[in-house]
Amino acid sequence: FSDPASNLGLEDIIRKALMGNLEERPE
Amino acid sequence: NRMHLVCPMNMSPHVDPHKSGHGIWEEFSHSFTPAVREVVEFAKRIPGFRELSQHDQVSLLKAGTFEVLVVRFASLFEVKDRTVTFLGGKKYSVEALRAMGAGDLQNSMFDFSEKLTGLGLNEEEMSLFTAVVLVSADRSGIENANSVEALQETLIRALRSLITKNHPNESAIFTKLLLKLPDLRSLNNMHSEQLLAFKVHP
Repeated sequence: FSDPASNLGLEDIIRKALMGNLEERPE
Repeated sequence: NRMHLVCPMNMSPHVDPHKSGHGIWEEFSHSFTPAVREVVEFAKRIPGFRELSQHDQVSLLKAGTFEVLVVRFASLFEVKDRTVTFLGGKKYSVEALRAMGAGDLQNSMFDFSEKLTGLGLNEEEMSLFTAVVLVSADRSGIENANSVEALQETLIRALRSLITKNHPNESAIFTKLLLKLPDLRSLNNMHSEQLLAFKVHP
């Protein structure tokens, strides 16, 4: 890996945690 | 063929030699993933953070999560009894961890934790400082640096007025806190180097 964050799957966890909130947001 | 994991985000530094690389990774992610999710939840509550573009929210979190975790878990490094508490709850001495492969990063983490704890911040101050840490993370992947900078300035101003209000006779505290930012950056760099060198064999 050239990017330490990718090594941990960090971006994927962050994106899911951020998106989760968008999905839960009421219309 | 390393048999120890000296990062306290693990349940224990001891690795089951019969466990596969995938199993070791999975166990680590059980502690690591919830901690990262908590950082994201914290970021969402920082006033102004959600107004940044989604790309910049992700970039700041990618660059700053380790630094936020260092602040949040500073108490795992107990300077007085020279121990590190792992997430499994057990304490390990500095010497034991050194024998397992911990090096300069561990010493630097102790140094940082000692200085941060020494400032005696309350919960509100620590929370605002942590917000400053996150928005002060490396900006190399940021699209709109002006927005991030504006948010950083707002939060730093809020931190300064909170510290001034709570510690009217200790003006050095605010300066000392700001000086923690480059310390965190160098801890982050040391940690990244170790992470890049780290391999789990299948």
